[in-house]
Amino acid sequence: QGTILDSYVRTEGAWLLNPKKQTYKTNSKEECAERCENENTFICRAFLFTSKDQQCLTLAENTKTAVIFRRTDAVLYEKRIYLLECKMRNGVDYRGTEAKTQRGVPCQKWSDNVPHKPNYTPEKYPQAGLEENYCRNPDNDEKGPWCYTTDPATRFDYCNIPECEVECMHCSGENYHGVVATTESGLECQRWDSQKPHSHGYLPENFPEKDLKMNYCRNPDGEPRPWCFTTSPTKRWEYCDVPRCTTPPPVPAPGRQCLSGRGEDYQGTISVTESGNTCQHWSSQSPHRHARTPENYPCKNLEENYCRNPDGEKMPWCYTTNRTARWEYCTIPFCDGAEPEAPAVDVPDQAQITEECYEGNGVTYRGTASFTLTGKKCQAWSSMSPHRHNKTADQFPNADLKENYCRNPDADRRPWCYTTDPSVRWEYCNLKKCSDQVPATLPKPPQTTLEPNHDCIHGNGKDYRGTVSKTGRGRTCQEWSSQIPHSHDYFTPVTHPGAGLDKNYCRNPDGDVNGPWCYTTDPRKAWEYCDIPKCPPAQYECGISKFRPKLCAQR
Amino acid sequence: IVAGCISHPHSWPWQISLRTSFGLHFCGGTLIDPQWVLTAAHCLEKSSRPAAYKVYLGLHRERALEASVQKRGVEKLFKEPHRVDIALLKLSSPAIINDYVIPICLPKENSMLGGREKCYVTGWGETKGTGGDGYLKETGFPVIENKICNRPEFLNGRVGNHELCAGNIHGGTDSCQGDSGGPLVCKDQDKFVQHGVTSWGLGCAQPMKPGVYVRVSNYITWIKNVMENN
Repeated sequence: QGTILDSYVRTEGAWLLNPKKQTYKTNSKEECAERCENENTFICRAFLFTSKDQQCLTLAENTKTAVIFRRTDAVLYEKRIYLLECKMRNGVDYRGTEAKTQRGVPCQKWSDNVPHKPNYTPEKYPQAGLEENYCRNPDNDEKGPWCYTTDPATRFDYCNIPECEVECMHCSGENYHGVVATTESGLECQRWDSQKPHSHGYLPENFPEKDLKMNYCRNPDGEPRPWCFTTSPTKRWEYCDVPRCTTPPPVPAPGRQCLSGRGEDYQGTISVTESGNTCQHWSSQSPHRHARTPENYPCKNLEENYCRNPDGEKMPWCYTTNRTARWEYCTIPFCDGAEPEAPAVDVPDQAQITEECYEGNGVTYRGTASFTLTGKKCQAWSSMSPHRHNKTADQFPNADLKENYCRNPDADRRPWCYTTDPSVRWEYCNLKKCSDQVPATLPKPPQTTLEPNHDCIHGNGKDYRGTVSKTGRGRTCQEWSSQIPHSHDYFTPVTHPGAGLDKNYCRNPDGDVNGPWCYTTDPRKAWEYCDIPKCPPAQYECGISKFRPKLCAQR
Repeated sequence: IVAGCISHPHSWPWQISLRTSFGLHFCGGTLIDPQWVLTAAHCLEKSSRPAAYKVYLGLHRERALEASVQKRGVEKLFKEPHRVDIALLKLSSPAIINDYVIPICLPKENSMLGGREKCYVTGWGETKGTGGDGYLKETGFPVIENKICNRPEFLNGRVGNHELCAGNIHGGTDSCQGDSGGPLVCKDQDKFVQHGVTSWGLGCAQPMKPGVYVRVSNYITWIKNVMENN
């Protein structure tokens, strides 16, 4: 059974500035979704729900059109259908923002009368999504979305909307999001989040943008087509048979004759490698047998023996006609202004005795911590996946936004980062404030696996499993599994199985920086922090060095 | 270590140097407990006698002249019973844990390292002319999923499930001879965890030939049993 939220994409820690919105008080996010579904003052594309105060805002825009901000304890839900720029079946539900016909003529607004007097108007067909001049399919036309055109001589024309790769795939199926879950020989696929019968490294949280859901066939690693691990102990993995879409794939951006970035869009005709070897034709298997054929990679322009970069390499390459050199990079001239990445300047080689802590609000922190308070890995600042953002090195040149290290580019309270968890946009980092440090005392050998101490808290206390059940103001805590006197559905033993929400003990299920809290039995007070002492830092913990490693890597 | 860089002194305090009885370095190892070191079984092929080996801890330079150096004999050797390239050494007496000597954490049993994880290897082994000889060097690179590593153009099916690959597919940096037995560590929150024991490779730092490491999480039960029973 699904819930109303299945058709929404959830992102924690996100906030949208939105002129068109309505504010409600709801007890649950489902109720808030109901509000959005039934919103009649505008088309509700998303809603915001704040977990502790249970405030609900329905929004006309989403992250495609509105600026997104960071905010703790806020969760953004966006209606999936409005995020997709592709169509399913004949596109009657298409709600993307394509506004040109297949011949490139701009569409006429559905609410306009010129140059064409429309039969289909927003007033007559309120459910057809006839906004602005976006392509739509109000009459269930089998040829798909269309629009009235701004060309007086052409009343209407169809639009070129790519098919969502839910029932079929384009190219090599890198964007396939369908539900085929058996291999070409009929074996059932293993779930991606399981390690049985085959252990593997394709952890969904490590490949957030690859949609490694359930046991559906996917192509996360540049194979010719989608595949999965199988439930047969004797067959580790196998390709799947996913139908190819009948409509043409999305039109790629025009190629370049020079090198920009990694050259994935290079479409020039250089066919000699950097050491002077002639390139082998991609369609040939001699002298080197390979799988990078034009048939396997229909959308990578593997023409003739031209240098290409079909698989995320660092620059265009080719197999060579030299038997002793299987493949080599090619030397492609850079496009103007597309400077090569400057080599990393090596840190001068001196021993630094520093603790992993930050001064003040952490704006000057330059350490290498890269995990958040709740243990999520940080997203690299240079990456836009899974979270698009504007905290880039060129926007914040003095913020040292390197790798995925915790930083505080916008002078927040403490260092933070975007997370690799698609559903959690950002979190504060797992760093102590230097002023909280206490000097190390005489050494005592640590155990390799430390047993947590239940009378005090480490960091923000997210691992606290003690039995304190009164708030700092002396109020008794409400049972987490109870809805009385305060009904809540967000933090329950069911929704947060790993958070230790036993009885009415103080806990920190949402990684609140101020530590464990609980709902209270006082009807006038929904929730309050608890007062639990901090544990003294252990002298030596396994895996933590007193001298910060350089962490150099080959560039 | 080929390429990479000279590490900050004592910034990998679990790294140990496995030596002959007359003090010649020949393999790496990792301190996992004040009295126990994890290394590669193939480092112990020269002799099955514990007295043939010495363990040096708390050093940055191979010469081991620093005041922080601790030297221990080996009381007992334990090779993994199914000929996997991993072994345990019990030191003749516990090492003193201080700023320069700290054990590494071990992963949870059968925990799987995700692809793309960034991990680090360290050692005093062969540098292939990339400098830093005689100093503890380090380098970092991503884990490569076994499925990719076993592709024809990589290691063509040679890597078993009990092993993991790590390196840059266009080569350039790698562990090498003399680093064997040492740690492949990855960060987990604020701690480093040892996921691999440096085991083998086809050459060093060659394109499409990542290094191969024994997957430590497969052997947590064996490690615990040996430590508890000895």
